[in-house]
Amino acid sequence: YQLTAEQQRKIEENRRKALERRAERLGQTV
Amino acid sequence: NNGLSANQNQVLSLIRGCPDPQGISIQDLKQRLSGISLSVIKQAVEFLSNEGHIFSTIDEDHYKSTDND
Repeated sequence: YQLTAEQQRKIEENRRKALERRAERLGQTV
Repeated sequence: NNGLSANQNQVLSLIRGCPDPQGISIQDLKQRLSGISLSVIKQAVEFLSNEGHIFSTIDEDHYKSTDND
């Protein structure tokens, strides 16, 4: 399965957003 | 104890273990977790996504983990 450049860009953007959500959640528990 | 339920941990483990660049599909999760209903799997996926453990990739049906690479 070969990803297009647009798919790779979308995946990276979604990963970045998820990491931001993760950081927010971890910050709330401290 | 990481704060996740048994079902959520099973779903997260499968997503983490998938090496494909587009991640694993909901249908693949359902096939591998035959003892868990599709609605429970989708609930776990939504929770894990909200918590930032996973994210959707090429569409809302494929998921990868934020910490598998």
